[in-house]
Amino acid sequence: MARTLVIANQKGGVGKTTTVLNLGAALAEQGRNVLLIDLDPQAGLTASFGIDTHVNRPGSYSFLTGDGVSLGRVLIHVGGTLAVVPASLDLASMEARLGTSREAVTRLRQALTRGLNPFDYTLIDTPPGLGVLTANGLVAADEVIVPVQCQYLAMRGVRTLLETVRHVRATLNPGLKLAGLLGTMYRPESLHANEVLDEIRAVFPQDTFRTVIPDSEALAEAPVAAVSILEYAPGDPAAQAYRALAQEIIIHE
Amino acid sequence: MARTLVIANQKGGVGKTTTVLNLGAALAEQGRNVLLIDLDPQAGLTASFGIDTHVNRPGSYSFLTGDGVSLGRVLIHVGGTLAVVPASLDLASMEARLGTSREAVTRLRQALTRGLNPFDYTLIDTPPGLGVLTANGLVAADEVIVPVQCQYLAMRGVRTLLETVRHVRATLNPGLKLAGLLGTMYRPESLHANEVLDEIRAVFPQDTFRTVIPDSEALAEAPVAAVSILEYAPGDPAAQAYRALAQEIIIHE
Ligand SMILES: Nc1ncnc2c1ncn2[C@@H]1O[C@H](COP(=O)(O)OP(=O)(O)OP(=O)(O)O)[C@@H](O)[C@H]1O
Ligand SMILES: Nc1ncnc2c1ncn2[C@@H]1O[C@H](COP(=O)(O)OP(=O)(O)OP(=O)(O)O)[C@@H](O)[C@H]1O
Ligand SMILES: [Mg+2]
Ligand SMILES: [Mg+2]
Repeated sequence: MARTLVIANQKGGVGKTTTVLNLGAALAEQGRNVLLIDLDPQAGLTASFGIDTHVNRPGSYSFLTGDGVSLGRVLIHVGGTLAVVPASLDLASMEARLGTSREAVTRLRQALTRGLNPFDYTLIDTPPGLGVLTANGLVAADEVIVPVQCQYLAMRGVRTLLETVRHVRATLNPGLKLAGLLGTMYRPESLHANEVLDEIRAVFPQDTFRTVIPDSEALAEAPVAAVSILEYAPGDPAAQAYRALAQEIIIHE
Repeated sequence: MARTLVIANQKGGVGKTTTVLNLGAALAEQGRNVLLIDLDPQAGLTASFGIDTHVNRPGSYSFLTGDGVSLGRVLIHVGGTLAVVPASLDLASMEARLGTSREAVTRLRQALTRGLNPFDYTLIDTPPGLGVLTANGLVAADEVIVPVQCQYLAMRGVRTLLETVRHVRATLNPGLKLAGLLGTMYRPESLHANEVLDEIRAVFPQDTFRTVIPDSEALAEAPVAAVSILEYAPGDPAAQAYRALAQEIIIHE
């Protein structure tokens, strides 16, 4: 049963791109066929595979705007059982031009359901904010993962985001489920981080992953080497954490 | 001579809000009259002063959309010589509704130049992305400060942002200057962070502040106490760094 997960949080810099990359790699390591879709004009996910983001090529922009562009024409195989639909800067013009009409926010779902999607998992990376690109991800997905940096300023927006998820479920995507809140950049020695994590678990007890992603320098370094942390630093606590997260996802298959 | 500085970077979570808050406090500590304007619908800056962001009150949204709303009606004094124009969630609807026409992106400049602005410094916090709210900040400002997290994924977008600044200067705001790139969340023991910082200084030698903001837990904790780091942890290296940054700004008066 193919599953589509969107990784979203309007707060910036909380580990959305890092989670799509490394969870995707961990699911692929477990033998699943995995597609990653980059919907962020900054194309951090695309760059993390060493793909030149200044080259003009078919990608998520043409997938969202072209008529009947097939998945096969826009995806790039990046090794193992992992493929990626690259982003480009022209996605940014969609945020300004499209508005958030029903037609505008259902484009990705149309494109994904139009043709064959042979992947077991599709993970969608979204930009910060709650614009048309993030809306496309929420409408196209079966489940949402919300990375939450274990710091006060990052914690504040979770309630607003969950309200947006409820709104999308009520209007455009009745099957949309919350896969869970994922603590990221966690420093066990920090009292502040522990207070924030305790608060998230207290307020959302059923909706928080057991796995927490630790703060790890290797996660910031791996994109320079254009590999996931599983390859860059296989024994790093963050690599183990993304493997554990993949297990928490797989058990719901 | 009154100066207006916008703190912008489309990359999320790089320290924009933290810089507006703590640079603002450091300038006020030097006896300057300082106004902070929160243009981010997530209202992190507003929350950092302990202001309830769910209460309906005049703020930056009414300042940008109301006819002739004066500064005096929207600002809140938060102690010392510091005042803030609070943000609210309805700002988010501007991103979707307004588009980026000339009329839409000059609203803040109109509002600020309409009446008296008795402040020595006006600092503008912007959301991640390059939408209409960030555009309003770039058009209204005399100078831009670009916080750059010392990590690879955060470094990639600087060239795009500087192109946007050049474009705004050429079309809407001929006086817009780059005050500088500001390294943030810097960990001196990290080889990766040093490589990124060296790269930024090599590529933009004339445009990088000497001051670098260190990675400091106290910066993430201070907003919970609703004070700046100068009050929360006056001896912390990050407090010293924001004081040093204020000096680098003041010498150009
Ligand atoms: N657990 C972690 N420990 C240390 N650094 C991390 C961790 N997760 C992500 N990072 C680094 O923090 C920065 C922000 O992460 P990332 O870009 O994945 O966040 P994002 O939510 O996708 O940001 P944006 O909102 O801009 O899209 C990146 O430089 C990344 O390498
Ligand atoms: N130098 C620093 N050291 C440690 N933590 C920091 C530092 N600067 C900011 N932070 C923390 O990192 C997180 C991101 O910072 P901040 O919210 O200021 O970034 P931003 O660029 O304003 O994010 P957004 O793009 O969402 O508006 C916050 O939780 C903040 O408290
Ligand atoms: Mg990202
Ligand atoms: Mg901010």
